[in-house]
Amino acid sequence: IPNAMVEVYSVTVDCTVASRFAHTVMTSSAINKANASQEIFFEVEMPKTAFITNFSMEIEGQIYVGEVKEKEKAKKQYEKAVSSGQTAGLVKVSGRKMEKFSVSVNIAANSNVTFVLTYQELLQRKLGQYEILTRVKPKQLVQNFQIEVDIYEPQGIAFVDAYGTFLSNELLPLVEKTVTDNKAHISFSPTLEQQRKCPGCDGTLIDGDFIVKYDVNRATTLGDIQIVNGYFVHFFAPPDLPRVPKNVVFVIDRSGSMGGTKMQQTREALLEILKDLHMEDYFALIPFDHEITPWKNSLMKATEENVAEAMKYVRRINDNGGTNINDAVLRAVKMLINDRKNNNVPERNLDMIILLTDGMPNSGESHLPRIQENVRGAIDGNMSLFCLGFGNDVDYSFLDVMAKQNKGVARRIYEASDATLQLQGFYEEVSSPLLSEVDLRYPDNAVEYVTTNHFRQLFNGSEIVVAGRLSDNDINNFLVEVFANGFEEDFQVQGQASAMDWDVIYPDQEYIFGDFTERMWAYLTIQQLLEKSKSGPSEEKENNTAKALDLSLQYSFVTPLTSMVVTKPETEDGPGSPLIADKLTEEQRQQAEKTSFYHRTHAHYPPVYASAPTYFVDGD
Amino acid sequence: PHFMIELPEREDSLCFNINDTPGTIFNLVRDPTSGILVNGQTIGDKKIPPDGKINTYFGRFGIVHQSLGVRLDVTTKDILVSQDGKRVKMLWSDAASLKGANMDLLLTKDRSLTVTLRDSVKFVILLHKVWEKHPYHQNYLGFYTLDSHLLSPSVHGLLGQFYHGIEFEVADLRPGEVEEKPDATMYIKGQALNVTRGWQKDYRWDVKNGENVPCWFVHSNGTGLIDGDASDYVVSGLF
Repeated sequence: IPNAMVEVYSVTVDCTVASRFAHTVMTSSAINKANASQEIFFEVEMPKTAFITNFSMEIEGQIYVGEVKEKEKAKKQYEKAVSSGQTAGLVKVSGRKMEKFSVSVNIAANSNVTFVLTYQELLQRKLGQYEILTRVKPKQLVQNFQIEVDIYEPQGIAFVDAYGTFLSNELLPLVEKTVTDNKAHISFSPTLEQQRKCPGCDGTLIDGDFIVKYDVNRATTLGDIQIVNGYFVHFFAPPDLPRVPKNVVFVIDRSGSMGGTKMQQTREALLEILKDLHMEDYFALIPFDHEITPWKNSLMKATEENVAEAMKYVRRINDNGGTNINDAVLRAVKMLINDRKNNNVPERNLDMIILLTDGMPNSGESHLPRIQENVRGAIDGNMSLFCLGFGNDVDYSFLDVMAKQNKGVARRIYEASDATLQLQGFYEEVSSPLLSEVDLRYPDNAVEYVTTNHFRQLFNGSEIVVAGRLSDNDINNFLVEVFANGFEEDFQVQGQASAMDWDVIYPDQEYIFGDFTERMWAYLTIQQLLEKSKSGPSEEKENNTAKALDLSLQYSFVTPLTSMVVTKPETEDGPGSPLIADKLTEEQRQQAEKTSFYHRTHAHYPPVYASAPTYFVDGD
Repeated sequence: PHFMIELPEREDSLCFNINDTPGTIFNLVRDPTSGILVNGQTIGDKKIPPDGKINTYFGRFGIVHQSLGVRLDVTTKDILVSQDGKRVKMLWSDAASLKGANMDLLLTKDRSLTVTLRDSVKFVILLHKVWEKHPYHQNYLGFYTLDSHLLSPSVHGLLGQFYHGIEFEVADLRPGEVEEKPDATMYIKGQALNVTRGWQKDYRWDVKNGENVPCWFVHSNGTGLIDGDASDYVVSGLF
């Protein structure tokens, strides 16, 4: 917070990545230079895929540490705090990728405070690279400002790029990058003068995202298996595989609510996507509102003529009427089944449906669980369903569950000028399957508590990660096999996993951040349990939720089931009230965005109405 | 229909629903001093939807300014303006801008009618166009007061009673039936009401989707928030 009487004298971001598992520590120190006590704020942003693991405040030598508790228990403390007029809740949504953690404390005159926030995440490989995103907004010039990123990848580093959205030509050379075979170090540490917006002014140039992108070498088809401290992790992304052609049906919502920009962006994205189809692919278009009107009654080969004709058709798709998701998806399933039965499509092509919708079904079947049931029954494990939820009014969890029930994934498309690119980006991610029905096998007598080891697809540019625990600490190697369906022939590979000695690979590195393989296993397990707890029989859901909660508590991860409780120091007014840091779910994020959208748009109103009260009556 | 009382100074809003049989006429604003009267008549759906829920909306508004001799009859089809014995009929498919000595009208085709009555009130009526072949729903209207500060302290009605602000406190936040919608206790007019944090739509800026406005929802037709109960605002005629 810009305040002349508060000097932030140190801001450091220290990120260490060991085998894709990133551990970030954000530290900020400030001094209250005023003659009276005042509130000092600490506000940082972190990726929404990260789990907070630690938070502490040091005030006058006294350290206040956050404690991870079961959410329900923390909630009770929270309610007490709210009823006594205190505020709580430290984590809020911030854009598409980030979450904001903010806390404030009252600091005595001429006293110091140091805030330290730690979070961990498994970096996901997308389109051939991993991304470490750090958002920095110090708001004032800082004596000691430093971003340090260390990457340790035993497989070897293929490339590293580092840049910042705030980096001018003058600041760019200050980014130092050292890359050796399996280690990279990136640092950025501008002086007070270099941070200054202009000579003599107090404004800082440091405001935005600092991004590091990298990839690792992939020498073997089996992938890389690392055994460290009794846990193993298998990274599987074989190089040089031919892509599998696909049969893809695009089911496009053109109901009234898609009118305007959304429809326009959908058309633009579809035109680009059609251009990207490969000659061996087959495709169909099923636009729908309350009526389902396929472009053709069967899938068409992506020949130049067919694609050109489809593009003409796409340009004419207009919004109108209600939303019948149920019948539209069932129509797509039926089309794929019929075309297979009639041998209209090649046998080894992979079947997929891509559903794009912006809202709730209000025509035909509108009961969401029944739609999920109908779709699951019709698909019956024979094809993948990918769902794109466009805008804020879509019930994302409905689409998410439906996609997961049918070997697919869901993605939110945010209403913004780049929606076309978001749609294309998602398509790019899922449109190039390299393998299907990937089965990674490990000997039962050697490993236990293995994370999901069967994957419906492996997409180009992504990576499959499986982790587990060794059943016996003395095991130093075991057999690993991978089976999958590839293009034209089956994919089968086997090899030996051997324990790694990090001390040998990184002799100068005494300590990275402890038991990272074990924590990576815990992170993956919790994520998968949370996914599973969204669907399936209720007993299974409860079981998975309970297991995820246990692990979250055991490993001190702030997940949607736990909260971090931070007790503020006592003040003259009495004992400090607890503050709660939560992990938001996708639904909560969406809800928060709806609210912030409302406030944001109000800023554009003519001033006379912006502050005037409004009284109105309208339809529900 | 849902009623919304936005209180920007408190960065908060209050809301409630009032439902009655289609055809009921409610008084929304009555200011005896300036001679302003706004009444609204509800309509229902074309037929009862399969979920059996009877929805009502405003389908017609009658607005009178006695001192200025102005009368407006706004339906989902057309707008009838009478002033000093002269009558003008406009269709929602028109676009029009009328500037008079006592009244300004701005009709945006198929969307909104903004009315400014000299030295008294400014409001907008929105037309919600529903897909013509929709099996259940039909077109309806929304009424938004934009400026009411010139009305007298005696102004009343379902909306009018709030034009001069309202005092309330909210405390005892607790989990509600739905996780995202906590309940709380609202202290208002000497009573404690159970209220729920929710959202209602403001359609002024996006007539199709609306924008969610977070508000404290008062249950049971606004009982406890409004003076008397909803039936006290039922009137026999539009004018």
